[in-house]
Amino acid sequence: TSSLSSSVASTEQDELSQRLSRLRDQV
Amino acid sequence: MALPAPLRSIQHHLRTANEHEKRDPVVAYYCRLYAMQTGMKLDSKTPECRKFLVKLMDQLETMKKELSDSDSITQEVVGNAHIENYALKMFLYADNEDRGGRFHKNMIKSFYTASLLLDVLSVFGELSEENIQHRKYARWKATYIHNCLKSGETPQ
Repeated sequence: TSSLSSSVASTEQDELSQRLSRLRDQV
Repeated sequence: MALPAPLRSIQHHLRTANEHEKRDPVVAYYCRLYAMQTGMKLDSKTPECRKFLVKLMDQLETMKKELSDSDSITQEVVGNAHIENYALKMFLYADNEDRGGRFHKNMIKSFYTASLLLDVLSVFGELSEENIQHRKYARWKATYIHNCLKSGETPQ
């Protein structure tokens, strides 16, 4: 269970990082 | 939304963002961007921090859309100049009051806000030595004058 929850956390974290990268893409 | 304890160190930058929402939305945007980046380094794993940061990201994305006609938002090099000019304007106002012997809450706040905005400049890259020195001086002055006024002393 703990490895599943840490995997979910890591995926959500990646998603946040991706959103941040997209946000900072220069138009 | 309440700020989770592990993210406490970004509270002043978020407050500065709120205070500039109408006065200067570009300043508000970059303060939140700084808070977002710093917050992700502090804690983006625990559910309460993640929830807070997702909300902050939603807010940033909305702001970017709303401000899409501003070069300071679409081109970070222009944004960098905007924040740096604003921070130095605050610094110079407070410094001028200080040198004129006019000590009051507004100038303390200007010194402190200048130091927070110099933190924000780090989203664009490493701070220059000059900005590091300005930030250190502004933060020290804000604390020193605040303490003097509190204890009834005249700042030197």
